[in-house]
Amino acid sequence: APLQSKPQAVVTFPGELLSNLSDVELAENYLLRFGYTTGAEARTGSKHVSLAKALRRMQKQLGLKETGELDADTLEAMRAPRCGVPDVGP
Amino acid sequence: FLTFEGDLKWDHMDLTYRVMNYSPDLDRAVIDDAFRRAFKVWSDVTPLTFTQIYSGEADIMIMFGSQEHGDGYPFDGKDGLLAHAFPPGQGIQGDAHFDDDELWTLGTGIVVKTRHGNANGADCHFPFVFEGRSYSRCITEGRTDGLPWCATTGSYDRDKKYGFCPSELLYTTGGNSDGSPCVFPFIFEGTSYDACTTDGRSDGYRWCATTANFDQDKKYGFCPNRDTAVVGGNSQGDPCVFPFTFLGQSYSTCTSQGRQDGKLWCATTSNYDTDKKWGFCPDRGYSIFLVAAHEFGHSLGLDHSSVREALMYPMYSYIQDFQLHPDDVQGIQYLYGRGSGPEPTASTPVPTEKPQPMPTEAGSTFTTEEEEETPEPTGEPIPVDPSRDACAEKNFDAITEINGELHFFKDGKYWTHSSFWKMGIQGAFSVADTWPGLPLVIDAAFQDLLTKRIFFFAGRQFWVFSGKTMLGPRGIEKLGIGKGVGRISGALQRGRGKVLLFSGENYWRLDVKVQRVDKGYPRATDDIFTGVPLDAHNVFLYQDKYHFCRGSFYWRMTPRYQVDRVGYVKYDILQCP
Repeated sequence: APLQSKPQAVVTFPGELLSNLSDVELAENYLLRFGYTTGAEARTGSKHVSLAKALRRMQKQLGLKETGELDADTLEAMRAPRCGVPDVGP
Repeated sequence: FLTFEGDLKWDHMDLTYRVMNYSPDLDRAVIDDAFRRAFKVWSDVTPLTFTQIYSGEADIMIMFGSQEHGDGYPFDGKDGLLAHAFPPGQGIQGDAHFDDDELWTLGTGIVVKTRHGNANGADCHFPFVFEGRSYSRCITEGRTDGLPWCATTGSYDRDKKYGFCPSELLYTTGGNSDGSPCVFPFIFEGTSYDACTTDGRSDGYRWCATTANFDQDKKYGFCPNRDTAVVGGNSQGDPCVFPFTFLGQSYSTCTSQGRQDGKLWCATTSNYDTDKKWGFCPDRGYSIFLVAAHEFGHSLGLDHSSVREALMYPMYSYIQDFQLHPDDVQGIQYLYGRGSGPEPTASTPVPTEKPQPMPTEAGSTFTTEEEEETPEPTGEPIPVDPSRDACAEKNFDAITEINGELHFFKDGKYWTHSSFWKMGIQGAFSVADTWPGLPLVIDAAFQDLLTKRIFFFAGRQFWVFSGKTMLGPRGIEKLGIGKGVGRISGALQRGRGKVLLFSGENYWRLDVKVQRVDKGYPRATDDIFTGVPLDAHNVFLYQDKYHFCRGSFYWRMTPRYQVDRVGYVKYDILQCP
């Protein structure tokens, strides 16, 4: 097929579920949804420390490098299609 | 693997399931077959049976839905969450839900099953040639009734094999019209419609009337997705309209113009610029079989696994020749295997006490070897020589995992180490106490994952233990291993009752059930296990990776045959100080 020429103006398509979440917000939602952190932990502990702790727990569970950082592999894993059942807790 | 808190499990083995509705992405027969195969994944390795029922309350109720679909756990549009399921129990427990904002396929693109025609329901063959032109979608060319059709071989001109494609002009699903096709135009709430609509519904499913007036007749059905149906966008399920105009240009195929992510889309009216109606063109989609097999694992009591290759790993990845991973088998057999899991305690699944280590069965008697399921030896072994320190050993006669714990054998003694129960090294125990009849020095051992039987090798002899019952010694020539082999140095369990036996620079594949090595063996270890010592003293499977030991070192290899670690047996695996 003819190589698509360089895309023209980028269009905003109506009804597209664009995620305008920042990476940290995406991570916080993910960690909460899949049981790696609880709402209480997210509210009380120091944000960075609890995020790092929850990230490490998620990275361990999913066989990722346990960095406690929001690195590319971890973000990619958070965007990957998956099952909706939490990984931790009821 | 992980079970749900309290080892929730069904209290009966003959389970029922019911499919409440069907995704418009696939022919109903394709979905039914996928669910049947997904249940078979689990019934193949347990005493469980699954029967589809078509009315009433089944143990496992299956439904498709999008966004909020009635259980308070909304889906999230295309991609992201694909499905979820609930652990065993009454009511919604055990049920499985699939996000219908996904494109459901068999994992490699849309499955277009034909009806009527002369191809007995065969799938479309894309591309196909008709009157010299090549087509990669259903067409209405060559017909006056506008019914989309396709060839079921590469060339209609040559083979004349064809069938009709899913379309609302051919049939509808569900509803109250027994599959009758749509009637266009039809009246709904006083308005005339000449295409399927989602009006009047909150679940986003496209429907039509099957008479000219719905207001009057109330006859309707759901529209099957055509092969060019879009996914997501603001017209989910509507077919692309070709050609369509976009930014003043005409397009006769899906395009990624206007986007930065390269995703292909199309308009669902002839002019995007004026109507702004669009959606993503079908991609590989998600395998309803694989996702269902995973979700049914939850419905049976399995939680997520941390083993990447396991079916119960939370992320989706398409696998062509699917095979249940030993981790999944161990998990489901822990719950339902013959006598190895906690017995159901009451008439309905109730949380049992906290998960216990694999139960040991006191003094079980076995009927015949074929039927028995063998728990580990009765009672906990008594340390005979706790002063004997595993960390003082230079190397070991054999290393293998038995009942989830690594066992280190040396001169008639053995130690155990469990990564799960954080109890450090246990032992030394006496081999003769646990497995009477074995020689002082063994060369290799492995536990068959399905039957739990334990094979021991020393020199050219081998023994098979089922609990305390021992078979042997027998010569390894009985397994089909030739005279030139002096000893077996290790074993790697594979799926489906196969085990690789290593000796020197070769390995054999043993069929555990028939206790014979497969044809075409031995093979050179270096053929696929590249980068590990070919004269390894021990070879064993642990935490789903292959370990080859020589001297005080081990080489660890992933199931994709990549060496991902070289370390010390003592400090890394035994975790000696």
